[in-house]
Amino acid sequence: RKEEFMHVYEGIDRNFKEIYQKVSGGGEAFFELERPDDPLSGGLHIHVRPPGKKMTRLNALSGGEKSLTSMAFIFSVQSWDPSPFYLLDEVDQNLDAINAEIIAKLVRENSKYAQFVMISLRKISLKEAHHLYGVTLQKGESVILGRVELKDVDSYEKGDGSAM
Amino acid sequence: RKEEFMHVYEGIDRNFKEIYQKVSGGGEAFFELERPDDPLSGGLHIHVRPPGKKMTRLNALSGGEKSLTSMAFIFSVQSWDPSPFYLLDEVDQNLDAINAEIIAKLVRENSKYAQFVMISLRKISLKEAHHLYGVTLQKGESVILGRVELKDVDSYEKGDGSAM
Amino acid sequence: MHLKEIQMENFKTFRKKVVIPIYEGFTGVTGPNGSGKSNVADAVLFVLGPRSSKMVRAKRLEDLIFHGNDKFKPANECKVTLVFDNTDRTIPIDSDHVSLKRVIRRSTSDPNNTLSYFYVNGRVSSQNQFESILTHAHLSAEGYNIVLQGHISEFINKTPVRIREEIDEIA
Amino acid sequence: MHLKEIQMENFKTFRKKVVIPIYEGFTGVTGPNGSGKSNVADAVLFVLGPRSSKMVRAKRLEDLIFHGNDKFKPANECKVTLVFDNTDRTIPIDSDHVSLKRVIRRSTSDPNNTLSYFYVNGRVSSQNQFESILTHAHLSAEGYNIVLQGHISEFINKTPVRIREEIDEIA
Ligand SMILES: Nc1ncnc2c1ncn2[C@@H]1O[C@H](COP(=O)(O)OP(=O)(O)OP(=O)(O)O)[C@@H](O)[C@H]1O
Ligand SMILES: Nc1ncnc2c1ncn2[C@@H]1O[C@H](COP(=O)(O)OP(=O)(O)OP(=O)(O)O)[C@@H](O)[C@H]1O
Ligand SMILES: [Mg+2]
Ligand SMILES: [Mg+2]
Repeated sequence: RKEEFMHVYEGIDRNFKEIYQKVSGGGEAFFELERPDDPLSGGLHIHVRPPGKKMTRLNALSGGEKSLTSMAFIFSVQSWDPSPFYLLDEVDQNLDAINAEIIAKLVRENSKYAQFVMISLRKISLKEAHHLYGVTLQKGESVILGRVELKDVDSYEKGDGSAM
Repeated sequence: RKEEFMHVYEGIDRNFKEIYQKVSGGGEAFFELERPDDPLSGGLHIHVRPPGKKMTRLNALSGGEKSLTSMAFIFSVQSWDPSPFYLLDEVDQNLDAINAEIIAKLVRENSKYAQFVMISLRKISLKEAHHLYGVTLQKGESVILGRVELKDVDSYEKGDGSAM
Repeated sequence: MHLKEIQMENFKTFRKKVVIPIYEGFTGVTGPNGSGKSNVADAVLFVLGPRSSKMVRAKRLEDLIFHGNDKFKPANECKVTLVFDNTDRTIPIDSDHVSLKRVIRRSTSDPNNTLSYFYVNGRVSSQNQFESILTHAHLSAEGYNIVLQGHISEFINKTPVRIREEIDEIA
Repeated sequence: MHLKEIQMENFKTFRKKVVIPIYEGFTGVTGPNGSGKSNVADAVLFVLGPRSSKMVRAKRLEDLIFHGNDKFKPANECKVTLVFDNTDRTIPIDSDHVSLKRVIRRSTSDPNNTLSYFYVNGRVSSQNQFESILTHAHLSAEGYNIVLQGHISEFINKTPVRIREEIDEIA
């Protein structure tokens, strides 16, 4: 049992280092086991070092840095525990334009191996999608607008759009 | 004491109705006291009805609807308990382009009576500001770029920008 | 195996029956605040995670049934169906398509109670059978594959022990 | 009365002394993830809310002191000063400007302990005096005027009694 755990652990750790370095433009990341000799009796700490900074506790990271680290973690697990279908609801809320684009491109790349549905309000993310749906509210009911073009997103948002 | 409370309560309630209607494009909102005969022994419920929808519990609102309702509430309190200075950190994260613009215009209007500092990643909000600062990371330290133009925001974000 | 379509009827803001085809690759979904985007995510969770605690926005199951608007009265039941392409027989059922449908209906005798019904390829099934199919298909509501709105940072905010346990579950 | 400038030195990612003029009207602040925008908000809270629970991101006060990078060693103290224009004498001090400065310093005798110092217009003061000035000026960390990142929906997620109490406090 311990061997099995360590095998998966080392695999995910390797993925996480690689993906984090890629999404953060050169940062460092790694896992640390509380009890390396008896891993199943302790916890697992995630450490990251954004480029140019010192290694920090996850709690001290900024909102965007946390979202980026979380996405890197999710993708590092994927190749070990692949799911056929992913649903991501506004994971790009905290991300600046550069990081939002990095994550959207990563989703597009991974969508070769699994289906990804990403809900987003930001064009910088949506432009990476293969297919785009619009949802709008008409007379208090949701209506799905078939496959829309990104350039049309503006107009229907202005139209019946302000659904609040 | 009860009269004083009711006086302030009715004032804020009136403001909230008006501001919510304005920001939501025709929705309805009101306060409800749990014990109208003895208000200080009960709580206060906030009810909102987005346009075209039924009156809902606050918890059932969408992310953007909640943010909009919260901002309407904050502004309704302002004229009763004015502060000289407001600091808003990415309050537009959940808002679509239309609602982000509505809130930013409301901030600009209220900035006649108080100073507003708004941290945001979205141009649709930042374009309403009178003054704009950029913050960027250089060699692991934060540097304030003096008053920047909105059109420059793109370039410096691309430059040393990806601070993650 | 992949998801072919999501069907909804009287589920939250989706009153009329609607069918959303899901293609391979990356599908983006956008729209104004409050238009119903996250309600689509809730519909998927409604089927994938019958026991899941992730369904946070509804206190009771009946909150998921269309509660009416200026024109229509509240509905008495709601349905969500996920249709999967099963040509590779990942799901141990001998058919090219597998449809998983969940229905909840306000009970006529006791209005405060809502009854849940499960159907596999149109035939009555049970919650346990649902769950065994979902496990085979590597589809779970609790996994890393569904990130609800506002929950992105939760993955790294878990306790160290919880994170180790999750890796252990994968092993 | 209004805020004229924010000064920081060795506060989180702001190592070098920096002075940020705050003008009337609407000031926007933007920049890449992790660049230090929310750290500016923390600096304001550091002065306005000495006892405030809003300072959530730092477990201990010393986490606020610049902790070093590839080139510089960690600092031993950090300073934040807010300078207010007081020509209308809202703050009961007879001067056109009022500067409120807070300093924390790692104690030399006990490295785990950080000491806090408060200064008003350059002269040593106390936390109580700070608080009485802030109350006069209608500036508080607990009010509706400071919304931290990710906390926007908290205002309406409070319990009904808590909301009524807050309106009562205004009365
Ligand atoms: N049972 C129900 N019947 C009808 N409407 C409902 C029901 N439950 C929730 N709603 C409505 O659904 C709306 C929320 O929709 P949803 O969360 O999907 O929006 P969204 O498109 O994700 O918006 P955002 O961009 O703000 O996240 C609320 O206005 C709520 O009143
Ligand atoms: N004492 C400290 N010394 C040096 N750096 C620190 C200190 N405390 C926190 N930091 C760093 O500050 C950074 C967070 O900055 P901040 O939260 O202000 O970013 P932000 O610009 O608001 O980003 P976002 O757009 O993602 O919200 C983290 O990378 C963290 O490591
Ligand atoms: Mg949503
Ligand atoms: Mg921030």
